[in-house]
Amino acid sequence: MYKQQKLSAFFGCK
Amino acid sequence: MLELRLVQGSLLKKVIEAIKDLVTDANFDCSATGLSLQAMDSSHVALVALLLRSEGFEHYRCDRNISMGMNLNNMSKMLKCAGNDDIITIKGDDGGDTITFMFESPNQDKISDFEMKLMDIDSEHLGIPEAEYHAIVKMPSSEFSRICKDLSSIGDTVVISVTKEGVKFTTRGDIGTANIVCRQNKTIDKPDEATIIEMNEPVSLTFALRYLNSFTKATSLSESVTISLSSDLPVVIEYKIADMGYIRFYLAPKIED
Repeated sequence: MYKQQKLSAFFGCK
Repeated sequence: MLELRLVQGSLLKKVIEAIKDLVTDANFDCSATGLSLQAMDSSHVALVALLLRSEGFEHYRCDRNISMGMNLNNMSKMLKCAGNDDIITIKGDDGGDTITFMFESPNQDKISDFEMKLMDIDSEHLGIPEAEYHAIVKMPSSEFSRICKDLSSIGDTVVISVTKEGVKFTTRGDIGTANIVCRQNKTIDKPDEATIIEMNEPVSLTFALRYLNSFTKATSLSESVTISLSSDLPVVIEYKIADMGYIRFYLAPKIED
């Protein structure tokens, strides 16, 4: 099974 | 004061149709550089980044940086009232709570204006760093769209793998499996039909087809699409908008649980 990652795991908040 | 006149109004119509199912509300940021937007989908898995450079507009006046919150579904309703050949002018006042879309038919015999209410959107702006990608694939946008559509009838996720053999799209579902390999194909006389693979190192990532299919709504904006992949980053799917800018979709990969 796959787990969907979120963008916040890669990009920081500006 | 804001006044942006876009002769090829159909571009704006296409841009909104391409993103309105992914993002409900978004802030359009207007500055001397151009009109831009960055917004995430509600589950924070995908992000759209749009840039329409000021040089691409016939007339571009933006006295100060302004951020305008719009409901994309409402914007779509208004822009659907513009003809495909119409010139679209966007007008707004500093601090105003509405924006006006003016549509002019090519021979100036019909002029319409639609005023739309703006909204306050408290959006999270992500900082996207410049990155070196392991592999960059450029291929016909219609081909990419076809592959995503075909594979989504078989599985929910796609593994995109780039090796020196080419780019492979793999899915698996209850009824079976599917593999589609596209090899590099540099068609010199028809560059839009070429598939070009730049690979620094092999990469393989898994994505939800549902999002990729949503991104392909931008297909009519560009003959080709660029897919940038790195093993430790979201994929970037870019459609260039002729002479004006781009629409980029970022999608976080799926990992084995």
